[in-house]
Amino acid sequence: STVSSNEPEDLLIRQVVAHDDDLLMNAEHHFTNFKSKFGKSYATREEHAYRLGVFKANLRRARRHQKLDPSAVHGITQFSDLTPAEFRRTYLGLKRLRIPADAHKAPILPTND
Amino acid sequence: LPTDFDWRDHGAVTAVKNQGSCGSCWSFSTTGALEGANFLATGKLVSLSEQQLVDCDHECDPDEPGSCDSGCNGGLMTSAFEYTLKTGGLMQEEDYPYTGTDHGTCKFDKSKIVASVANFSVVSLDEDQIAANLVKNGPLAVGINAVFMQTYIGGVSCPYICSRRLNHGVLLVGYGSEGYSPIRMKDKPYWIIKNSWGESWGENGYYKICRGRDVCGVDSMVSTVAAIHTTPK
Repeated sequence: STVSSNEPEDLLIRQVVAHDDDLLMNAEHHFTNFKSKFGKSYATREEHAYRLGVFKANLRRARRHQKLDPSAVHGITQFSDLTPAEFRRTYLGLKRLRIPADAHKAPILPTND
Repeated sequence: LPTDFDWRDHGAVTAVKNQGSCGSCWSFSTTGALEGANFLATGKLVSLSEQQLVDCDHECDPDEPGSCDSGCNGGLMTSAFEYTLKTGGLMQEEDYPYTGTDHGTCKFDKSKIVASVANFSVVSLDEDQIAANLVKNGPLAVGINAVFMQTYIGGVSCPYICSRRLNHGVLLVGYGSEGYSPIRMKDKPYWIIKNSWGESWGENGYYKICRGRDVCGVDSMVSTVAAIHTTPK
């Protein structure tokens, strides 16, 4: 694997860790805990099976995020049974901003002392 | 500028709220900034109504006529400040509580306004200016790309790659000088972000994201608001 950074001088030593596949190996167990912790239930067996599939995909996604963002902790959250599109549609809601030319700009503040 | 600063330590930030299954993040970012500004103006911390914005604010971006504040379908903090300025102010949370839906009619009662906007501005994209405006004017309404927030549990988020396309409205409440960053072998400064997905998400409802780079666009849409002292009639 490769690691890219804007600060290559920081990468004198690359962290090497074993692949932690525990989450994926025990996905169904973690899904049961997830449902219990966040009070999730699904109306039909088909919906349950679909959400389990989404959950597994999100475990793989969390692992990718962990590699891309090693100083944070990524894993199972209350949104782990949502596809990225469902997550965006349901929980995000910032419209596109084009700041007008006549927008009132905050004055520049002194930052010494 | 202080090396570390957190408006929670100064009593300017209300408890973490939960927007539920509704794309109303923009309204929580707006109320958070005005709650802080109102605290600075009056010395009192009052939780403000997001539902008023969800139900009553349909302000449009003057440069993009189709881009209007529209309840659970999204909005903009600067448009919401404009609405609040025009309408006179916001009611408090307990007088107009949050329902998480946008099917209701507007129940705004002008006699129950508790916080009013004096003016609002967009902040320079320079990180020191963002910090200075935060310290001087209170918590800031900011946009962010939330792709890493779906799986975030804790720590300082500092992704190697993150789009600058903004899709989530949050509240910048402080910054720290030394976040743990093992792979970079040194401590990194970070912003402290109040989110609106409840206390069980992230670090008790908060998100830390590193400073110093264009990470997830957090420094690209920043607005500050000032409040005037308002007494309910």
